[in-house]
Amino acid sequence: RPIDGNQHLKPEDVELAEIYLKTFYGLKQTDRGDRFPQRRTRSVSAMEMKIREMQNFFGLRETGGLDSSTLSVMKLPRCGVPDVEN
Amino acid sequence: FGFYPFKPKWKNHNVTYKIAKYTPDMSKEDVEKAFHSALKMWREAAPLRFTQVTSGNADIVLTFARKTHGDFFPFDGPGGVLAHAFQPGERMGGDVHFDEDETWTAGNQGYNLFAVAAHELGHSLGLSHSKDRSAIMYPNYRYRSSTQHTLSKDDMLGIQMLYGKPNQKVEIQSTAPQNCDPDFSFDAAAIIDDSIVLLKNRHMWMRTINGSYWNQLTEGLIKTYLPGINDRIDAAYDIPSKGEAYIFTGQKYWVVEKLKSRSRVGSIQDYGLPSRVTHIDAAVHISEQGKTVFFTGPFYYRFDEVKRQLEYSYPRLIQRNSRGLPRRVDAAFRIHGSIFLLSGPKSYQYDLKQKRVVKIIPGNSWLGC
Repeated sequence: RPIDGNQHLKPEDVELAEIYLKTFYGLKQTDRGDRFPQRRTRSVSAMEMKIREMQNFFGLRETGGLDSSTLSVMKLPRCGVPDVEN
Repeated sequence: FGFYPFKPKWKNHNVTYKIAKYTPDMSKEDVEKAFHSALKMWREAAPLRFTQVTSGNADIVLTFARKTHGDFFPFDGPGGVLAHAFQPGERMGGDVHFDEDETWTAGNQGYNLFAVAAHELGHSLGLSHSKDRSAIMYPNYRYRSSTQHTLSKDDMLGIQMLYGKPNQKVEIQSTAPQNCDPDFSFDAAAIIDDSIVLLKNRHMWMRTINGSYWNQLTEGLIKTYLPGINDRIDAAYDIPSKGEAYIFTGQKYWVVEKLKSRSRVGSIQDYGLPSRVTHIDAAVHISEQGKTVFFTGPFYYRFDEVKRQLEYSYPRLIQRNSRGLPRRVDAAFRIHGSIFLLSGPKSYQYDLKQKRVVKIIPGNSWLGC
């Protein structure tokens, strides 16, 4: 089930978001749920949680979803050091 | 502001750094200048000292690399991640890696190296990312030349939580130039009354041409030696045959015949310089040619002292035929068959016969450092 409000997302945006959250917010490989569909529900909430964490850091509306303002921040050039404990 | 877990920091406040690799996008000088400026900003906010080493180990090693480069964080090509750094610690601790797939610049065409280095060095000192958009430690790239050279309150508080405030004595001294500071640079230089005179802010050093003892004069004494010249001095040159020195402050120049005597004043327009030239960076007279060279920005002009007019086909780029010359000149003076050009922390010896730079030494070695 795609994350709420993200039906319009391009696959490359989801891919970018997953890499971003893995690099800067400690999203685990397993959290991505791409290998074990039965874990998909849990992975979606793990992803949503990480998106909320990132939205909180950048002062965005904490929707848990990959809305356009969240994606545009993810596409900005930045430092490679994670934003949360690393 | 934020810290790494367990708040790692450098126990020894004398931190060494080494530039292991440069980027082909910029001149070595500009890369070093960007790193010096970034370190200077942190040094002014906390009791830290940075010493550059060129071989052996260093606390902080700065380098440029692309894609997979020996740590667990491969770069991602142009855009995206620009650089990363490691928290204070042994071996890779403190190191900074810049993504060579980016275009690095001293300006804003591409990613400004100073801006990114200032951020990454914050990590090398123990700071993690800040949520404060005005902070250097904010994770996303921003470059606004006007405000970029200052730490935000947030950065200041963060670094002082780790290392404390800059100790008072350093603050007081910061008005007096730190002669042997690796960043030390000069404002002007000339031969006056048979002495090499070097000037910085309102401080003046004098040494007889063949002597070796420097006599640092405090501001009060400058007023004695150069009465009436109260502004910061930009440039100076001398014409030995006339026994006169010319001191430039902004659009004015002062003709000094004898130290401690009052001087005549004129405008740099008297030299026929275009109105866009608002000040002179450096000047030096070449007696066998009867010409005076004026340096301003990356250009230089030549003035014929006999005809009292600027020569045609000028200005020219200082680095026009490279010859090892720096991009800009802060001060210049002539001894025997060489012109010494002081640029940033370096002194370039230009041999008039060979028409090229024959030696480069640290500028403050003229002060015995």
